[in-house]
Amino acid sequence: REEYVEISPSDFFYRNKDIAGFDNPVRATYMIVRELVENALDACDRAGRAGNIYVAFRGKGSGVFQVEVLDDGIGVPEDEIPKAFGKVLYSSKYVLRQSRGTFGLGGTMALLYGQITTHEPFEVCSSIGDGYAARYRLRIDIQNNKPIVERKQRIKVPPGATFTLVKLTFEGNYERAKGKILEYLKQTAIITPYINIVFRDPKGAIYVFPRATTKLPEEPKESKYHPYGVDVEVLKRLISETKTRNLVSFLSKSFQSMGRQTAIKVLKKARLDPEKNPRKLTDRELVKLVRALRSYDKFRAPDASCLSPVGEEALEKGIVKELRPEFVKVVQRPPSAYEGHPFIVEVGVAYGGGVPATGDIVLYRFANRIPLLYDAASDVAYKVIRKIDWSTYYVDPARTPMAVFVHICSTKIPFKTVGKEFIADKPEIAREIELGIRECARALRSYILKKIAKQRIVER
Amino acid sequence: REEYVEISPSDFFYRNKDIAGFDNPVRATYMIVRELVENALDACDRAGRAGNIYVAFRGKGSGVFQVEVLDDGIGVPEDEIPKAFGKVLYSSKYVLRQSRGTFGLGGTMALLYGQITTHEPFEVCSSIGDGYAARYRLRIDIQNNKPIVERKQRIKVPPGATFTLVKLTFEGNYERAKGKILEYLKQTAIITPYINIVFRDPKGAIYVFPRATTKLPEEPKESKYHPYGVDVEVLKRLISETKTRNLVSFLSKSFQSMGRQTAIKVLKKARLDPEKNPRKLTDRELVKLVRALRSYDKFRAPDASCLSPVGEEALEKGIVKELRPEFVKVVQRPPSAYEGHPFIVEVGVAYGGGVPATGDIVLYRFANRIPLLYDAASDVAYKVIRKIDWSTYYVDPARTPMAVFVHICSTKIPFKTVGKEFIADKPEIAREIELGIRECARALRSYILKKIAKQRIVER
Ligand SMILES: Nc1ncnc2c1ncn2[C@@H]1O[C@H](COP(=O)(O)OP(=O)(O)OP(=O)(O)O)[C@@H](O)[C@H]1O
Ligand SMILES: Nc1ncnc2c1ncn2[C@@H]1O[C@H](COP(=O)(O)OP(=O)(O)OP(=O)(O)O)[C@@H](O)[C@H]1O
Ligand SMILES: [Mg+2]
Ligand SMILES: [Mg+2]
Repeated sequence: REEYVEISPSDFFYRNKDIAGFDNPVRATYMIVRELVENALDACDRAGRAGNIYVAFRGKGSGVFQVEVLDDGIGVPEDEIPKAFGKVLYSSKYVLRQSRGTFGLGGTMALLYGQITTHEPFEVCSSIGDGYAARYRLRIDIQNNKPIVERKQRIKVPPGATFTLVKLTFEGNYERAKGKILEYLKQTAIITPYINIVFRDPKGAIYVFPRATTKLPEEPKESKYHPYGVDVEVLKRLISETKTRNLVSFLSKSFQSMGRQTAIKVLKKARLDPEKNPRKLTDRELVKLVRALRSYDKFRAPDASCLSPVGEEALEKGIVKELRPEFVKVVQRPPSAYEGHPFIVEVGVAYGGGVPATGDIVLYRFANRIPLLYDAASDVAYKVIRKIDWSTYYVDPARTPMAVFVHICSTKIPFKTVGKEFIADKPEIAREIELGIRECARALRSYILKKIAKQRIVER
Repeated sequence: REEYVEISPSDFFYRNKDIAGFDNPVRATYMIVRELVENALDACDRAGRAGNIYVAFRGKGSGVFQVEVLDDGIGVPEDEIPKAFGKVLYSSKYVLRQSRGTFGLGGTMALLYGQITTHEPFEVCSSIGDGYAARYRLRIDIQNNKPIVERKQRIKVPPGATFTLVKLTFEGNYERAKGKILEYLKQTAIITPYINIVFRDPKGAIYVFPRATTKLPEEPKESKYHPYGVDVEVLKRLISETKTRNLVSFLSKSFQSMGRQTAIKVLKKARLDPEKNPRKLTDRELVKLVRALRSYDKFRAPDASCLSPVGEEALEKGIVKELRPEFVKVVQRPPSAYEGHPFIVEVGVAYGGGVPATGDIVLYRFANRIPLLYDAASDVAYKVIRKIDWSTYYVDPARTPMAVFVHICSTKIPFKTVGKEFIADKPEIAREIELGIRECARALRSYILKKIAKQRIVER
């Protein structure tokens, strides 16, 4: 009597597009812009150049819009285009290296939303620099999670030119999404100062967010897991992929921050023979090894070459340019790790000057250089700020004109939602945010005390 | 240079277990209880009886717990057990009928969490009443989204006896999750007064939540989509499944609240020939039909037989039993629809008496009889309450001892998270919540005004 059915992942995210962040036409309009811009930014970073992104809206009447996003990033190979855009859970970002994309969903969901609201196909045109561009007209077979190629062309382009153009039609609400879209582009420009963004709205108005620098950050490199916090599943996968033949080599080759000496100490803790072949571990031994890895507390801090923090100088510049505060202090915490993933927290506190007094501390949140504009109250950074007793820093959140900037970068940002709106309350991350905020708050306190002292001298 | 990879849906939810609601050991402990209890409650409802659920925790040392959930619901057929529990996106609840389960994920995620934290297999034992129970020991092949059967037995049981037992071992934190777990069971007892729940905690303490009534609600029946708000994808699927040969029959047979007269009016609006075969519709005609369905505003209200609201009387009893307020008013709104899905909002307002004055209105949220205990500030009900000017009802949220209960039931609850923590801001739903709250608030205002008048008479 009960009917047991399997559905595809695209069918799941279609039925539950609220889960994917597309819960109403206003939010969907914002999501389409941010998902396509984030793909373009990732592509420009992979190209290792100070990229250029062009976003154009055209109104088609009765709530229907066409949006085009063009970037000069690395492009997509011709035979990968249909699956990259027409299939969910298909991605080039399932690697241990910082990127904005992480789920293998966002771009495809934006295109899917267009398809279900207007029944129009979407277009992707891209070149990886071989002198040809592939131009596809595509739809998504939602029930089976595969692309439908309606048309394909090959176009000659200058050799070496790389770019990607994505065009779709959807039903949305630009007027009510406009504020958030422009705020998103503005905050993106702060946190990625080496990128040019040009935005054309449905009325033809042009907004330019010019690059503030041509200096690129170090490109993040693919990394291995950090041993701190890994689970049994990760260990099993590493064992199934390893070419090593004994446990010491397995541990020191499979993980970062793990030399042979440390490996021997961990194996001793787990009471495992260092010469044993990892594939011969029994289930009980696997669990003992995981427990030993979790409880060993002397691992070197993670290698941060897989990460691309903003940097104290660049973050400070961005805050000053945006808010013109009387005082600013920026702190980059040392690399840390949670559940095998390296992460770095960067915090900035701005006070006075152009910082508005809004009745509460203004919180700007970023993750892997993505501005997070929704659901602040559910975010780990907000919870940390709420728990701090600000009076010890001579700050009254209700009256002090103060803004806090929090940027977290990691090989995996623990978003609580597919729409990447807010970050889960991980103890390791909460701790680093708190330490960063307190360090900035101490500097703010010194500044405030000096200011009070100066005013008293003046008053005498 | 870029490596394009596909991952399975179980791999996706394993890598992103924060998205699934399992973001730390405390939250995971709560989620495991609620996911298994919700499965048990759905099974008891499908059995059409006043069910019994037994939840037992046993501490195994160093943060490891074993949990067992036993229910006397409809059970799972022997050959379906491995996939129902060992595969994500596999469910008996992908139908248009109210149930707690909706994603095809929850139970499997709980079992997956146990597997990745302890490497232990899990056990399922169930009978559908044919005199035999199937008992499986299972694991999940996460990379391929399929069950691994480690052991299977058939056990003789009394014919007609139906039950399901799920047992798993996981690493969690019962002490810090205890408060939320007990609150969840208590609120479940309020909103499902016909169910018996017995809970044994790791120390052996027994908590009993006895049924308050044997009177069962009407069992919800499978329904068709309501025509209001359907999208192109739904229409295409209905067309691919229909046996009708002309558009009038197609519309009136495929949708609820759509008679032949209404179908003819809608087709006229879409300028489509009523005799046309639905399979012969062109893309442009499909879009015209969807637009006509969306803009036609005279559809009958949905048929609520696919829903199972609590009912004004039962909800009021539950509120009175829980809070012993001085005043209570409960309103069940008429059925409405969003995006093709019928829904009913039920609101209760309680004032004074045992209602605590906490400095803000206390909000109790329920969806399809599931208590929602997290992230209230992101929920649509909270946003509605924040927007109301309470002074017109002689209420000061900061000082009036007042609680608001909101229950939404639907064939699809628009949760914004896989963890079912809060509900998306859908305009149709927000509107019904507001109308329900205002109706209760007006009754409260009359009561408060009478109370003030009486006090003045007494004072003279
Ligand atoms: N503008 C682009 N330039 C180059 N590659 C792109 C572009 N847009 C998409 N892609 C490719 O398509 C893949 C899928 O994109 P999609 O946005 O669906 O997922 P994702 O970016 O990997 O993850 P997320 O869901 O977190 O955004 C990307 O991994 C990337 O390889
Ligand atoms: N106690 C139970 N009794 C009967 N059937 C069950 C029980 N637990 C699970 N099932 C079956 O297993 C299926 C999968 O359960 P699972 O919790 O993974 O998903 P769901 O309940 O369908 O959706 P959700 O993810 O929203 O909980 C259910 O649809 C149901 O058919
Ligand atoms: Mg993306
Ligand atoms: Mg379930």
